[in-house]
Amino acid sequence: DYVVIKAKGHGVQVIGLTRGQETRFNHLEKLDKGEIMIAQFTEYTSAIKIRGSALIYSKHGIIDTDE
Amino acid sequence: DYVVIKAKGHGVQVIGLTRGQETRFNHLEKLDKGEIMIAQFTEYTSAIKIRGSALIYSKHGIIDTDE
Amino acid sequence: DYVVIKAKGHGVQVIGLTRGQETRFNHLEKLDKGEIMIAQFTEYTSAIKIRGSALIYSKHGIIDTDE
Amino acid sequence: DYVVIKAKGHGVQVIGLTRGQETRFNHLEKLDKGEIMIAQFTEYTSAIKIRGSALIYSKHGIIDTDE
Amino acid sequence: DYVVIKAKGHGVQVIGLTRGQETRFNHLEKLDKGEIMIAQFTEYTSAIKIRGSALIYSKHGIIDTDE
Amino acid sequence: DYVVIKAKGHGVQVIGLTRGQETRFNHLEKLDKGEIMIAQFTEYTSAIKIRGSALIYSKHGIIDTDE
Amino acid sequence: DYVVIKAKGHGVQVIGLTRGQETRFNHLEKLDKGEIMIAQFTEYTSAIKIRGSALIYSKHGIIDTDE
Amino acid sequence: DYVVIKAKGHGVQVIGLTRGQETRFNHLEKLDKGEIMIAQFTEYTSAIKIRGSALIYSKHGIIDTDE
Amino acid sequence: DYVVIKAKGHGVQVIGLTRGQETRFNHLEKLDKGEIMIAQFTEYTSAIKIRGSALIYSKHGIIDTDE
Amino acid sequence: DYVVIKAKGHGVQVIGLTRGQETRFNHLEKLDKGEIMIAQFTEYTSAIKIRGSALIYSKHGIIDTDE
Amino acid sequence: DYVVIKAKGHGVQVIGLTRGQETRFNHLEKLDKGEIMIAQFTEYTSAIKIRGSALIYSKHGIIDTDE
Ligand SMILES: N[C@@H](Cc1c[nH]c2ccccc12)C(=O)O
Ligand SMILES: N[C@@H](Cc1c[nH]c2ccccc12)C(=O)O
Ligand SMILES: N[C@@H](Cc1c[nH]c2ccccc12)C(=O)O
Ligand SMILES: N[C@@H](Cc1c[nH]c2ccccc12)C(=O)O
Ligand SMILES: N[C@@H](Cc1c[nH]c2ccccc12)C(=O)O
Ligand SMILES: N[C@@H](Cc1c[nH]c2ccccc12)C(=O)O
Ligand SMILES: N[C@@H](Cc1c[nH]c2ccccc12)C(=O)O
Ligand SMILES: N[C@@H](Cc1c[nH]c2ccccc12)C(=O)O
Ligand SMILES: N[C@@H](Cc1c[nH]c2ccccc12)C(=O)O
Ligand SMILES: N[C@@H](Cc1c[nH]c2ccccc12)C(=O)O
Ligand SMILES: N[C@@H](Cc1c[nH]c2ccccc12)C(=O)O
Repeated sequence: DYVVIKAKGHGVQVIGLTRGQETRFNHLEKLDKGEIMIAQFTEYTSAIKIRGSALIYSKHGIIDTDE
Repeated sequence: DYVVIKAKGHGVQVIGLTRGQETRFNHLEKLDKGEIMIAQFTEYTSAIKIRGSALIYSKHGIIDTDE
Repeated sequence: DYVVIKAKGHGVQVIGLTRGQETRFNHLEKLDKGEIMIAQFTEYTSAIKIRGSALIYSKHGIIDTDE
Repeated sequence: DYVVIKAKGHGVQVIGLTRGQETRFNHLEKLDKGEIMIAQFTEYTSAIKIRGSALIYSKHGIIDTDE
Repeated sequence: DYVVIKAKGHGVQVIGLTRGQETRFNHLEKLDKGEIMIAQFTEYTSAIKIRGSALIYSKHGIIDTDE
Repeated sequence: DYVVIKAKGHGVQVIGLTRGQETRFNHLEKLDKGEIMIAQFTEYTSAIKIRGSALIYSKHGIIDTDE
Repeated sequence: DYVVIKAKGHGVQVIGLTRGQETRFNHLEKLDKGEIMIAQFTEYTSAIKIRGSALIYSKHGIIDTDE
Repeated sequence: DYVVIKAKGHGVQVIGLTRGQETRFNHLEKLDKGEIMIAQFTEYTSAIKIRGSALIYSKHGIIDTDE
Repeated sequence: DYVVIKAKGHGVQVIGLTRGQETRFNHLEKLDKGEIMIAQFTEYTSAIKIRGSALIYSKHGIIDTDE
Repeated sequence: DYVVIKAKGHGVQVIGLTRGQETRFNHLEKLDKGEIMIAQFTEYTSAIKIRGSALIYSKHGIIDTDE
Repeated sequence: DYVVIKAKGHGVQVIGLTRGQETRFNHLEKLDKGEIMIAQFTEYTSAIKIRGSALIYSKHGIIDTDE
């Protein structure tokens, strides 16, 4: 399982939250406008948080943060 | 399996409920307007509760808390 | 497998029934109007009972308690 | 695999029949009008019997006891 | 795998045939008009025989004994 | 995998052929008009033969012996 | 995986060819007009040959020997 | 996985090619007009060659040698 | 997984490339016009090269070397 | 699971991010205009970042960095 | 999983990139106009790069390097 995140604006943050009893930030990836990140769920990442203006392509459809 | 939660308003709460005999809050993530959380079910989280104005994208469709 | 429960009214009860030879209540979660619970079937929960005015999104369709 | 049972009338009975060489009642859950039960097949329950006025949502469609 | 049997008339018989080298009746469940039985194939039951006026909901469609 | 056999006439024969190096009859089930048999393939039965006037509901469609 | 063979004429032959280094006839089943055989691929049978006038219902469609 | 081969003309050859480092003919089955062969891929057969006028029903569609 | 190759012209070559660190030709099968080869990917063959005028039926569609 | 990346312009960068507790660049592949990279998720790569003008073909649709 | 590559022009290069911590070229296959390569992802190849004028048939659609 993976999701595709496309930055519509600058400074979009894609944050991996840790899998396990504790939930904290394990990585923050900054995306500039037009950059794309394709991210899997993994042994270390069981939730993803996205800040900024972006499009998220997921199995449940395309989500626009701005609409 | 994951769901996508998009905060329509400020102060949306995404709460993970523990897997196991006992059911208690294992994590509460606050989302500001426009922020997105993509959350899996895991070894630690077997139910998710959502408070506030949000859109939930799931395999059973898109659910709007406000409609 | 998970189902999504959306409380249409106040005081909706989502009750987990125990897996095993015996069937009893293992947890009762109260939902206020507009709150959402996404619940899996688990090693501890093999049936779910819902009381009150709610919408249930399942693989067999959307069920409205009030219709 | 689970089915969803919605009580259209009062006093609907959802009966779990035991898995194994013997077939007997292992649990009877009473549903009041509008109440919902979502029930899995399990290690203990390999057949389900339903009495009273109800709607059953299954992978083979929606079944109305009254039609 | 399960099938759903709805009794259209009284005295419908749902008969489980044993799995194994021998084929004999392992259980007979009587259904009254409007009653529903949801039955799995199991370690003990590899064939099901139905007598009387009933509707059978299966993965191959809905079968009416009377048509 | 299972098939559904509906007897259109009297005296329909559903015959299980043995799995293994040898192929012989392991069981013959007689169906009266309107009776239904839902039969799995099993460790003992790897082929099924049907004589008489019947409808067979299978994953490859509905087969009418009389057409 | 199984196929359904319906004899359109008399004397239809359904022949099981052996699995393994050698390919020979392991069983020949004669079908009279209107008779049906539902046959799996098995540990002993990895190919099936059909002679005579028949309809074959398979995952790749319905095949008529006569057309 | 299996394919269905229907001989449109006489003398159709269905040839099994061996699985393994070496590729040679492990079996040649002759089909007369109208005869059908349903052949699996197996531990011994990893490729199939067909000569003559035939129809091949496969998961990628129906192939006519003559068109 | 298999592909179907139909020779549209004479002298079509179907070449199996070896699985492993090294990639070399492990087998070359010549097809005459109208001949068909159905070829799996195997422990020995992880790529297939085709020369000449042919139709290739694959899970991604039908490919005509000449178009 | 793989994605297909097509460079629309020169100097497109396809960056593999490491799987594991740490997230750093494990490989950067440069693509010239018209070049294609088909990339899997692997034991070493659990996220992919793309910079430059490109088309990404994924299971969630086709994503154009420039739109 | 495999992709199909059809050379539209001469001198198309299909390059296998190594699976593992290091990413380097493990094989380069040259295709002449009209030649086809069907390539799997394997234990040795986790990414494929394509140079030149070609059509790529993948599960995400057909990609034309020239468009
Ligand atoms: N640490 C949590 C992270 C998480 C996953 N899904 C969630 C839903 C809600 C809150 C937290 C989470 C876990 O692995 O289970
Ligand atoms: N602790 C419970 C949480 C839960 C999951 N699904 C539920 C449905 C109803 C009530 C509680 C639950 C469990 O793991 O089983
Ligand atoms: N304890 C029961 C709960 C249950 C599941 N499905 C049911 C259907 C009917 C009655 C009870 C049940 C079991 O695990 O099997
Ligand atoms: N005890 C039976 C219950 C059962 C399941 N499916 C049935 C069909 C018919 C009659 C009984 C049954 C069993 O586990 O097999
Ligand atoms: N005892 C048989 C019952 C059976 C299953 N499918 C059948 C088809 C025909 C006749 C008998 C059967 C078996 O387990 O195999
Ligand atoms: N004994 C045979 C029965 C059989 C299954 N499929 C067949 C097809 C043709 C002839 C016989 C069969 C076997 O298990 O393999
Ligand atoms: N004995 C052969 C039978 C066979 C299966 N598929 C075939 C295709 C062609 C020729 C023979 C066969 C085998 O098990 O492999
Ligand atoms: N012996 C070869 C047969 C084969 C399968 N697919 C092929 C494709 C091309 C050439 C040969 C083959 C193998 O098992 O791998
Ligand atoms: N020997 C290579 C063959 C191969 C498969 N897919 C490829 C793609 C490109 C180049 C070579 C290949 C391997 O097994 O991995
Ligand atoms: N090292 C991280 C990389 C990663 C995957 N998905 C992510 C989502 C967000 C941030 C980082 C990641 C991991 O394997 O889990
Ligand atoms: N060696 C890398 C190759 C690779 C696969 N997918 C990638 C995506 C981007 C960059 C490199 C790669 C690996 O096996 O993981």
